[in-house]
Amino acid sequence: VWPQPQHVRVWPGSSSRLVPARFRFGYARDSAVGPGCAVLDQAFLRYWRLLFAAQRRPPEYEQLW
Amino acid sequence: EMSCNELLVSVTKPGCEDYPNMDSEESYKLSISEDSFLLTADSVWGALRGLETFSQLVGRAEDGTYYVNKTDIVDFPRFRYRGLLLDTSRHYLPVKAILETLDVMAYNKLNVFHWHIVDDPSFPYESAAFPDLSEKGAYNPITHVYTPNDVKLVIEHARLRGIRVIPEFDTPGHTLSWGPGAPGLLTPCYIGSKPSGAYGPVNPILNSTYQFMAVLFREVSTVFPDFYLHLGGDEVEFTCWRSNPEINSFMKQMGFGQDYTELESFYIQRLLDMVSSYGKGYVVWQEVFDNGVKVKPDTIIHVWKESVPYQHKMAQVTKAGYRALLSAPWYLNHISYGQDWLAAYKVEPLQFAGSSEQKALVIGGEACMWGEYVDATNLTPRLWPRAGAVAERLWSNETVRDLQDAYYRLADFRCKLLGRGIQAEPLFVGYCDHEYSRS
Repeated sequence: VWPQPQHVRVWPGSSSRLVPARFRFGYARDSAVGPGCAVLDQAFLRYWRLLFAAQRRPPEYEQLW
Repeated sequence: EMSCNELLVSVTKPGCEDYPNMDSEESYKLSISEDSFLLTADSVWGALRGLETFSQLVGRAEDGTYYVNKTDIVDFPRFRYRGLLLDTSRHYLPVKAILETLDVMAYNKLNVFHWHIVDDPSFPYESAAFPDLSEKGAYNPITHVYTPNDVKLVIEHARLRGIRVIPEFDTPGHTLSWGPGAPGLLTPCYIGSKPSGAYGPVNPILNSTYQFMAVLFREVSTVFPDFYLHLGGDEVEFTCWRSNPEINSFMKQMGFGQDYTELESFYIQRLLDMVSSYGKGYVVWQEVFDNGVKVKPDTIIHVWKESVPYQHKMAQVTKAGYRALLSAPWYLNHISYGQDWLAAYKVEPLQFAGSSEQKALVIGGEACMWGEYVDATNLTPRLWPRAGAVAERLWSNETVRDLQDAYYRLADFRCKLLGRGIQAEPLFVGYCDHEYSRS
């Protein structure tokens, strides 16, 4: 990661798969900020696109887009 | 290997803040386990930083599947001001180039765009109050200007990435482009007893000058929402003032003797008072401090000169109780053969003689990209990934200094930038899995 975070702990050999068609960003239930906050709503779209540039966006993102 | 389909973001404090500011909270925690991804932050700005980190953790296997390793991160910035200066006067930079720069700033967790928008060569800012400034001072008043909509677009693009926009309208020097659109604003230079036809810095002895500045800076204060404006104050050339009989008569009347820094201070003082009255704070180049201008205690002094070692200036500024912003070692428009990112990376902003109270007054730093030899053709590769060295110095822990480790991470990050469509230059020999492609 650049710039280097303050504290990082990685467990080698333990990983998760991300499936672009299903992967989404969302607000946690206890989050004080939720849908409608443009800063995060748009960041979700942006980062989804950055991660899976060549993929098709999931339907809920298509709608937002 | 499990599959997880969601990164949940939890912001603990309510409110989707309007604009980031100097006190914005940017810390975050990221917890990636086999079956859940959670990002926690106090504010949306911290959440943005965490999203960037998450995006850098995701890798792609040879078979094309995306994966992320189990990871826990607790992160926060070392300095709260991590800036980048673009100069849009020496060469006009298209809005698109500015927006792309803001994108890459966000990838680097930089959070202040210092927009050195006007200077001697051109005045591209389209002012509502004084349209003649760009009409007569821009390289081209139709194509080479920043309209009010362009400025709004830049500010909004920056806001959505947690980046503040601090404009600089540098005076009394660096103002030649202001002259054609503001008759009477600049000082007429003389040869003997006759005007030479040339002009120097802003004329500081006329009431009309201050009336003009009052209107312009009121507009600027409204257009740019950040609390801070950069008011410049650097490199004031005294030759023209010295040649002008009216200026000399004023000097005599004011008891300034032959000390033109007194006259400069007289001007700056009035300008700072004016901007304060609009409820704004200000950043000034170090000469304002060097000349002993009386400034508000919360003024930020921008240290840029290399002639006196900058460490001395940082010590002086902070000893006087002012907040300091460091740029002197980070003039990235200066280039050389080889790995010159290393020089930027090795800088330690707090390495000067001073107490811990003094060190606490260093709010951060700023990479500068002056525009004499830079336009949209070479801006991006000259900036990136070199400005990344400054970004890490300002974000990461003081102990993060291993050059070999930094090289591998920066080279990898540069490959990620290529993947994101950014023409970042190579650090040294090597390749990226996905090289830059124009499409």
